[in-house]
Amino acid sequence: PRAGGQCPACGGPTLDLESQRELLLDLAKRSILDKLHLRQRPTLNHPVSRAALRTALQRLHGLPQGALPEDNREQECEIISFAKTGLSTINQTRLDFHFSSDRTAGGMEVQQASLMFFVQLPSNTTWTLKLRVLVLSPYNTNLTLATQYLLEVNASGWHQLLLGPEAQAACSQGHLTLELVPEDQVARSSVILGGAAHRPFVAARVRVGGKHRIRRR
Amino acid sequence: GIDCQGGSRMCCRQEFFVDFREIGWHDWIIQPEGYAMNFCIGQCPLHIAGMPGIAASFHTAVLNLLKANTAAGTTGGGSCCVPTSRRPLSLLYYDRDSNIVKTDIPDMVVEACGCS
Repeated sequence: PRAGGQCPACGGPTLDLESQRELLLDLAKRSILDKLHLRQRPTLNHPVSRAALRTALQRLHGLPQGALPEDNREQECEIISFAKTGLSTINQTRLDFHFSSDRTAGGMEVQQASLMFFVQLPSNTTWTLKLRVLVLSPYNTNLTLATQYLLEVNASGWHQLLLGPEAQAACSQGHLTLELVPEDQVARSSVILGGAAHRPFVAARVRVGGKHRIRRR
Repeated sequence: GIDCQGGSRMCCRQEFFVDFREIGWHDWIIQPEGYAMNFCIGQCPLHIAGMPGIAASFHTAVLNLLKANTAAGTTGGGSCCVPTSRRPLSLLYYDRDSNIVKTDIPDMVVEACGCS
């Protein structure tokens, strides 16, 4: 309807088309942010390279799909968190993964988590790698060992390790630290940590918002 | 459902596409390129109340005629133009830790409108 008339639906004053458009765009932004449990759009501090994005999405499609949430108040999502290389020495490398507190505040439950890492091996060699899951204990700021895995790898390329409940719980709390401890010199130089397309990452399937939605309702 | 065209005043679905590049969100929303924030608009005179927004069945048509002929005597609230079918919006985006998140937001896109 033309500006200055009366809105046929609500009887209020009509807006000119430009103001109407502004109002609708603002409504669209609010609606999306609200459904993603975000107060405002995120500012990206560490942009991800297109190569890493492409690699990760290819791997994501390879993961088994989970069951749909039975309760439609919850929302299921998949998160890919790229490793930030933490404190490292010649004998071990630490990988830190962060999961946004927006989601953890709204009630986030990790259903499944896998570590994806790339290995470049000399041909016909096998190497062993110890992977430790370190968690913050409630009483002190030091990281303590929650569990560890022994990996044996005999081929170059991407490898996936399904992480257990300790690692899932750490992701649900928002921060996971993994420590790679190569068993020998070959292994030490084989895990590819850097490079745009080969950054290790954790792919997690998460259920968000059950508690959050009920509280708001 | 009926899509709004020209000056139609009856209940219909108004398409409204939000281009994420236009609102400066294309840096953090990887896919899709925009969001069809369609909405329902228009009037629902009593004799088409309860119309599901699709070609009414014969039964509905008779019911509407009865309503129209006895509309004067009826009291009670009007009928509203509301979504009768919706689908989820699948999003792939970066969160503030630069994690990639893939999620389906249920009931975000209005597919059809009708009179309550």
